[in-house]
Amino acid sequence: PQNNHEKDEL
Amino acid sequence: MNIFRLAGDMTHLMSVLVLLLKIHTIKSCAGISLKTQELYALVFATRYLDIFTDFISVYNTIMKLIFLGSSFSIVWYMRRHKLVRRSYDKEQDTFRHFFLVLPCLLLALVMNEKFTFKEVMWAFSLYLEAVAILPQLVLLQRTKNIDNLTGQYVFLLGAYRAFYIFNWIYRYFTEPHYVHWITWISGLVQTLLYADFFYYYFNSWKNNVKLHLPA
Repeated sequence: PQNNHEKDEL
Repeated sequence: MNIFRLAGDMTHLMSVLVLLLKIHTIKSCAGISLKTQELYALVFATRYLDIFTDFISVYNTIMKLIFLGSSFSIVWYMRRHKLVRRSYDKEQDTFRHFFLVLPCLLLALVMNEKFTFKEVMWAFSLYLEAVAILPQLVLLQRTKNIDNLTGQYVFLLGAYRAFYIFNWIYRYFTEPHYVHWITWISGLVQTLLYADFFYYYFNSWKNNVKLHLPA
């Protein structure tokens, strides 16, 4: 359950 | 956005900006590893490939631009500015980029969330960030006496690492499906690399003496 929206960290 | 994440981002931002501002003001980069700075510039450049394709938030986009701009500015100052580059400890800063970049690239090709250019580069940036501090730590060991600038810089970076780990723990328990093995393991490795430095940093602070690292 991983999508690009989860990559919100810097 | 939770408080740990915000504190992590702010200490990360401060570490880069404090370094850039001091280099700009005192026109010296003594004690700072150019190798580490170049690796960080590469880390940001490869991680933020999504900056124009995936919009997350205004905060996110602005922070990415600041990190890219400031890290490349530091490299520019250390390589090109005629006063700053004279203060650079070139003979001591001998760590080879290649030894860190190549293993990280190979690992990213094997361990990634999806085998696409963007995902491989994203994984590469996380692996590289974990070890990018090594040339700086080697330089600290060699030059032994650490001025305030370098001490504060590594301290702020270490604080950023610690806050991010609290952020992951918090998000794991509060958000469904929040699992990022690649981020967590590389982040943990990176934080452990700071543990040794922190031990000496706190000891010198506690005893109120100038920071000295053992040989």
